[in-house]
Amino acid sequence: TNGLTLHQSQVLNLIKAYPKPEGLSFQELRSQLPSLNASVIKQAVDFLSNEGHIYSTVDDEHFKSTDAE
Amino acid sequence: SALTEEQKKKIEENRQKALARRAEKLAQR
Repeated sequence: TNGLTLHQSQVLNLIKAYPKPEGLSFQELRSQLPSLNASVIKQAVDFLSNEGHIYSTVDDEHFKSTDAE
Repeated sequence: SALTEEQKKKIEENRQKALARRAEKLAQR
């Protein structure tokens, strides 16, 4: 895939698909990825943010994607 | 609840920073 792990792709795709301007919350990510524990999701979010694929919105717990749909 | 102008401004700033990071990472490869 595009150099992302499966978990990073899962997290990115969920964030990409979320249409509202405030972005997808970390809690919502956890509820949509019940098989992943919080630290794995946090590591994926941190990586995607560092790579410029996502950014925080209204606070550090909400995210939107820079990748166009 | 709709976003305030302040929130929209902050989000756009964060978006621009992320786009710059993404371009930088692509250039590094």
